[in-house]
Amino acid sequence: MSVWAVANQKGGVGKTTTTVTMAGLLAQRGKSTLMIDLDPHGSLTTYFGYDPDSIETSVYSLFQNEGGVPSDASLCLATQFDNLYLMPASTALATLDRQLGAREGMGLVLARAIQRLADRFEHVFIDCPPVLGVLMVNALAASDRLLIPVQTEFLALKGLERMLRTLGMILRARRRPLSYIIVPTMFDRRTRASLESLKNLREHHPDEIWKSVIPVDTQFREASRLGLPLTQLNAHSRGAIAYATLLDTVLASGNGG
Amino acid sequence: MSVWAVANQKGGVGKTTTTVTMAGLLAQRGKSTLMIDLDPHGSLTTYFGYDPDSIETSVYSLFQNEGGVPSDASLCLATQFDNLYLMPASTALATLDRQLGAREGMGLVLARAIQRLADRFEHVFIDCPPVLGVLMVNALAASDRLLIPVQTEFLALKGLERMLRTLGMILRARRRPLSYIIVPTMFDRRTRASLESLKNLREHHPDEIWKSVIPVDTQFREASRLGLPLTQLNAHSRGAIAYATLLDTVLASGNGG
Ligand SMILES: Nc1ncnc2c1ncn2[C@@H]1O[C@H](COP(=O)(O)OP(=O)(O)OP(=O)(O)O)[C@@H](O)[C@H]1O
Ligand SMILES: Nc1ncnc2c1ncn2[C@@H]1O[C@H](COP(=O)(O)OP(=O)(O)OP(=O)(O)O)[C@@H](O)[C@H]1O
Ligand SMILES: [Mg+2]
Ligand SMILES: [Mg+2]
Repeated sequence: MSVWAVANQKGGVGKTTTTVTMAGLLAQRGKSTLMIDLDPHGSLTTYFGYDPDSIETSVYSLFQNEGGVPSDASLCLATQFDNLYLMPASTALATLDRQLGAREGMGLVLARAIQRLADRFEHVFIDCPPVLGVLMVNALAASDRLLIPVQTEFLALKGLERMLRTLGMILRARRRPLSYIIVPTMFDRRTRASLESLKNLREHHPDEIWKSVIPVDTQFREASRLGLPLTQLNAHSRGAIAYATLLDTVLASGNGG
Repeated sequence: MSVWAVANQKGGVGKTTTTVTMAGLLAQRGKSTLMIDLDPHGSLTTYFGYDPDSIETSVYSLFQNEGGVPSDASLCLATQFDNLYLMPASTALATLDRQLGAREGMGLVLARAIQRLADRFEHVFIDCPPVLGVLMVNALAASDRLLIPVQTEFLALKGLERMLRTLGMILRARRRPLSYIIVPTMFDRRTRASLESLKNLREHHPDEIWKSVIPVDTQFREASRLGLPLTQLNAHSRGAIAYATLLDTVLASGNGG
């Protein structure tokens, strides 16, 4: 089983889009895949037609009564797509940081739950919220690959430096290394801001950045309107082809770059 | 003094862009304007050339020793633009929810600090993080106008319903009403997703939605690369003209839409 975290503290960079598209591709290739929505705002849960406000059991249940959890299997909802499952978020997740506060040992709740599911899924994708807190710490503790979507624009570059510093701090506590790959998203070759940011990213992070880019593609919005992974809507769209190339690269390298 | 909050739990919808552009416009019109960065990720602080990781005094100081705060004036940094000031964020803000936990009375820290600055600024803009927590509660308690940027795409619509439900809960504790205006952003009239979402927004929120839209404009990214509000880079760009129209509408109506 391979566990992927998709994270960046900057909002709106394509975390949910990356999760849906990559997990969708693996499911289409016959791999049993679970997506976990760790964002209290519940974009991933909404994408597949569930309501984070009213959902009964969600990731939140894992944190409520550790160990006595409703069987993990009941947390994994089927989607309309073969091999693709969802562990939904509920808006109650927004209260976790306040509730847990400085309580020890709450950083491994998700990792333990995922281990219990090891025989059911070949891939697990964790969609993170755009904020540093107990949920992101859980995601990084549970994963063995990390994708960091970064919009090709100025503000996102500065944000990446901060994200990598934070990552360094969190990862010091892990025993196993976590390889990461920086994925340039929403690349628009018509604008100077995109071209300069990409050049800057490649100069500063030559070893961790993916050699290609995810281009701007208006079909992503269309796909989310219809609740379909883009590869189901149009496998030949620019965005779908780019994510398929990313998946092939990461799988071929065994880990990162 | 007029205090505006710019908030939406969804990431990447244009909160920071709205703050910079509206505050920039007011400053250019000769109004003394303060921008407050409440996002631990510090996009607004970075935009104006400061570093949220290393900054000494920031909004965080307000929460540290309530009452014995470094004089609020020292928290307001000058920018290179006349009449435009910044109260920066530091990354330490990310720890506030955990630190404060369920402690009472921490929802009014920002409101009290802003009241102390009433004689120095005509307008105050609060840029919120994409997460519901003590920082957003502080922003909503401190403001008398609320702008909710909403991307014209499907996921954002669902997110808006949740945001408005949350808002209702938080506002019940306020004595004064808070009028809000929904600002459709990144509108791309070439895509069906944008057109349908806008139609949907107008049907569901006829009284609270602004009658126009902020169009997609690649110059916003250029402006952030150069650290300029768009209206300083190019006052005749589509995005700048749209925000100027928004500002005129809100000022003319005295309050909301
Ligand atoms: N390559 C792309 N081209 C065009 N639009 C895109 C692309 N990737 C994502 N989008 C659109 O950008 C918006 C933001 O994407 P998404 O919600 O995946 O970001 P996120 O990082 O998950 O946001 P949040 O911080 O709220 O979790 C969505 O409307 C999505 O459809
Ligand atoms: N109308 C627009 N047209 C094109 N690009 C835009 C527009 N508004 C904002 N942007 C760009 O979209 C990106 C996200 O905007 P911004 O950072 O303001 O969103 P945000 O809601 O503040 O994000 P966060 O949730 O991280 O705080 C930035 O690159 C910005 O330049
Ligand atoms: Mg998301
Ligand atoms: Mg922002």
